[in-house]
Amino acid sequence: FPPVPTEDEYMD
Amino acid sequence: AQQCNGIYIWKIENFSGLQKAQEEERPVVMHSPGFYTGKPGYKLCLRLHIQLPSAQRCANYISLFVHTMQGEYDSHLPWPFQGTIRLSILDQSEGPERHNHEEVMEAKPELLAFQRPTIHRNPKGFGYVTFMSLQHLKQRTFIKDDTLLVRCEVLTRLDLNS
Repeated sequence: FPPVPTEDEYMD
Repeated sequence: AQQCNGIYIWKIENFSGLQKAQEEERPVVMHSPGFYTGKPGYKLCLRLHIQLPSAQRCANYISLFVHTMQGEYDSHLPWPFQGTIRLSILDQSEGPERHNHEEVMEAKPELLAFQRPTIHRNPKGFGYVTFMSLQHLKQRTFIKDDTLLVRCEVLTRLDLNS
């Protein structure tokens, strides 16, 4: 199955 | 690397050093330099993680995300960002039989990731937690001269209208 793109938060 | 007609290639050198860090359970997170999708265009960057062996669900995967950044044309562009983003890890084999590892994603304008950034880099990105496994990375020449090549091709709604 194809991976699904998602929103992802990253703070330094 | 700044102006590229919607195609940006990020060279990640010393990949064996990054893998060694990952094997020793040291977090590996990198950001690409900022690049523009055109002139005028959106300023974007890529974020790559090598997930630790102890990570739940995504252990030993490369994660890849796109972030919007504050750019010099922002006030002249339509927001939120809309368009198609093709992310690839390039197969660097010699000869014609190259099989890049690719995913294509459509921007979702309702997400914070695609709003006009209010700080240098939007903390919200969009992409894949499990873009490609380290196991898969060994199966072709994705690493050459200890370098990984990540390609990002962006077609914005602005490009489609012009």
